[in-house]
Amino acid sequence: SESERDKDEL
Amino acid sequence: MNIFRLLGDLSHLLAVIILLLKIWKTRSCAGISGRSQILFAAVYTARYLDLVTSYISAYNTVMKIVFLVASYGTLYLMFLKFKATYDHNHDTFRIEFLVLPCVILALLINHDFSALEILWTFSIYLESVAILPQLFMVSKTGEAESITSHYLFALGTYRGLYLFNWIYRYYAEDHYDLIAIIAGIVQTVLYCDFFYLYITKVLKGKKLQLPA
Repeated sequence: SESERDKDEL
Repeated sequence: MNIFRLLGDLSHLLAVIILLLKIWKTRSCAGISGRSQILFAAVYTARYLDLVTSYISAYNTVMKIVFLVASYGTLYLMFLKFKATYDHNHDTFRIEFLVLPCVILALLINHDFSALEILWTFSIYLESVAILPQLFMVSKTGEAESITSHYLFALGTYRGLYLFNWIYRYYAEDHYDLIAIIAGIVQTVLYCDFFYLYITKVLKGKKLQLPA
């Protein structure tokens, strides 16, 4: 959803 | 994890391996901007501090460690082991003009005003422009070795593939992160001129040489 950062992306 | 994300990570991995191998095999870091490499080390350090605070997956942990080790390994080769081959006369881009605006922007535009989040945001902004000293060096000397061109192509492709990952995720998962997306667009756009030269020259077996 809106603008939450994904901690899995490098 | 979708195919664009995986290919993006692999492209990123390929880039750092090409760079390390180039320096190691030729025993020289000629044509490589130490200033860009310092910025990349700062990017990985600021972004991957969460290695010690949160565990995501084995893949995530291993990749973060590889990028950190490769980045500091590159700095070691450039500034210590093969220091004599470092072309500092052509590596003159003022990195404070990149770092300071990124610090200010990270303090102003972030997801959450906490130390780790601000460092993550700073790393995203800094990564988007970290290649500028390298591109400036290529433009200053007017050329780049083929292996340096392959490195730049793989490194530029990586964030371009992340853009496709984010487009996919927007439609498939209703997920988007404007900070990462806008910085990713800036980062990819900076490579466009280089991509054009790479495709029209390097892939046809010619050396990357800028018009006089």
